[in-house]
Amino acid sequence: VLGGKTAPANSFPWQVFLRSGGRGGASIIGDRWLMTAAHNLEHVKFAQEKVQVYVGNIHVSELVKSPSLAIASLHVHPGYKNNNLRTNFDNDIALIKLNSPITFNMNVMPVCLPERDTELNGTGLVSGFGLTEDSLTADTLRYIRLPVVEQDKCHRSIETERKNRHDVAPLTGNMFCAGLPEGGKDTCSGDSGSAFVMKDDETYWVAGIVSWGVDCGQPGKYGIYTRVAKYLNWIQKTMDEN
Amino acid sequence: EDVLYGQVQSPLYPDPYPGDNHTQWDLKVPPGYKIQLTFNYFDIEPSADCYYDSLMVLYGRKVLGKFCGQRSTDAHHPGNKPILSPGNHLQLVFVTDDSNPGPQMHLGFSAFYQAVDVDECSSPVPSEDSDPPCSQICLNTLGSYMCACNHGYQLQADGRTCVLDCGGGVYKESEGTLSSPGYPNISPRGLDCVYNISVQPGFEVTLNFTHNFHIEQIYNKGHFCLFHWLLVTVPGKKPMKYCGKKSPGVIHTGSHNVQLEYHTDSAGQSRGWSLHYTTQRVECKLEKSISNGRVTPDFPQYFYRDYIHVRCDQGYKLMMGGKEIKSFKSMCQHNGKWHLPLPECKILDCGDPNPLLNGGVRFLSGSNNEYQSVIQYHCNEPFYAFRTTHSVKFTCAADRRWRANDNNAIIPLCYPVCGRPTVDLSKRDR
Repeated sequence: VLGGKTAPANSFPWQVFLRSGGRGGASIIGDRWLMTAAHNLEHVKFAQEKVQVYVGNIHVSELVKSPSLAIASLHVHPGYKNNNLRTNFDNDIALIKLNSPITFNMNVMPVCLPERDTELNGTGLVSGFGLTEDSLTADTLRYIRLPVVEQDKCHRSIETERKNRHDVAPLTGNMFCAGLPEGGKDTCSGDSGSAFVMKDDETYWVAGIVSWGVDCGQPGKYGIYTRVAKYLNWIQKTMDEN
Repeated sequence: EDVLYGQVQSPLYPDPYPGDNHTQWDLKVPPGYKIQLTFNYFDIEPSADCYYDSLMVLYGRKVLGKFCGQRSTDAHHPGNKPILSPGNHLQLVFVTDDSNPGPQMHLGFSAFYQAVDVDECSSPVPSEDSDPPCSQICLNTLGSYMCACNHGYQLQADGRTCVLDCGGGVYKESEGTLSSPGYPNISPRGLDCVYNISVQPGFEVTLNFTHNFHIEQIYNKGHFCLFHWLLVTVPGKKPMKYCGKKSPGVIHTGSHNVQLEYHTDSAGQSRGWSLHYTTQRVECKLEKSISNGRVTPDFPQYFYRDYIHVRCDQGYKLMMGGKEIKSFKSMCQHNGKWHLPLPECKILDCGDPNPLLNGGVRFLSGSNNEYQSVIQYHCNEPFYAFRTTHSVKFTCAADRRWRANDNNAIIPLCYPVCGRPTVDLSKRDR
């Protein structure tokens, strides 16, 4: 997280520290279910034994002192295509099923899923253990408040990049953008899979999953997030069937 | 061998009998018969007192006749009249001396004998005692006789004596009437009448003597009812002896077996007694009441063969011998005891409430998880919550399940509360 702040303890209790070849994030959406970006799991070729997940602390150094939660299975969205070249992040969503249910407390709590067909307006909070503005990975969880960017505006930004660079993935309707036009505040490498949350009344719900972006925190470039509301049916179905 | 008839002839008959002869015949027919001896020829040297030759007919040592002569007109000639023996045997002794006077030869005798039935009823056997063969009715039969009794009397084991029929015996009916012989007239003397009332176990006999009661009452040296009495015997109890003019009235024997013995001696006078007996079923007492339950049917008294059921009030269970039983039924036995002891009704319990994952339970009222205890489930807030309510109360129901107010026994789940961290950045972060 670039330009953000250190997250106070218990402020993002759904935050999961994920290790799968590299650093990443995930969020708790049920007592046996975690949600992350599909591309996080691609690093280890979707081998669940190579994935480790930790919850309940804002410090990575503390998190890794405990053993990883045991994983029962990985469930990558069937629409996610092989993305080794990072040229297609469509359907960048995956679920991780745990062997045992988590007991929730002030340190560990699920984040709510969005209502169906929710329009994204305003700002959201996104947290992560990824790169900071010092290009260092964070030991302490960091967060940032970002506005959702209009889809057309973001589309234009991406298309401009795609004209200049051949390896930029397209923006699809399953994604949304968040960030500041002047840059400086953004999510970055190591934040992938973490939740972009918005708040209704007293409740935080996960609007997006940190997915990708061109560079980090650059003016005119925005972070791209998987639009979770598009996947409610798949999430429900996957949970029901497993 | 006993034969029914035969012939006896003098030696050498029909030739003249030899001299100096002594011949004896012992005739015998079956018992109950006499012997009738008939001479069809008789010619024995006549002499005074049949001194020389003779035929002597004997019954034991008794001489029935000593015969001789040729013609029926002779003094000692047996004639044509048959000789009848008193009993079933007869002895003939033929004796001749060694000389016969003159040329005339005597041929001797030829006789036929046959068994003749004895009428024992009209002619008692002389050797027996002087009593008649039957005390009441005598019936002669061929070779024997039978005794019979008049109505109201019974032939005794000796086959000849008749005694008054007391009307005794065993009375098995559930009720009936008994009275002494001849009642209300004077009782016969020398009575020893036994009456047994024996109904099936489980019933008790009650005797109800009529007011008109009269048994000779004589005291002597501290003893009473000396010569006439009525003895009532109940097994396991001291026998009760009654006499006098006062009726014993009603006697609850408490037994299904009662014996009455009525005795009169050869003197005195009693008019006797009469009673009507009834039977009642044995009572089984309920020694204790059932707390928190009831006995059905609800009768003031319970008797032999009555069944009772015990049912517990709602919320209680049947216990017997420390074990729970599904139902209880007991029958009043013939000995006045229930075949099973009464059970207890113990308050039931629902057991420990099922734990609630990510929640808890606490008791609001009651104890030991007993019937109507109230518990309350709650979720571990703020991280878990019920979907629709804050907490759920359950009550221990009669079916031993913890049930909510809507009778539902299913404990709702505690659902995770999502998206509400205890630290909310939005409230302070600008």
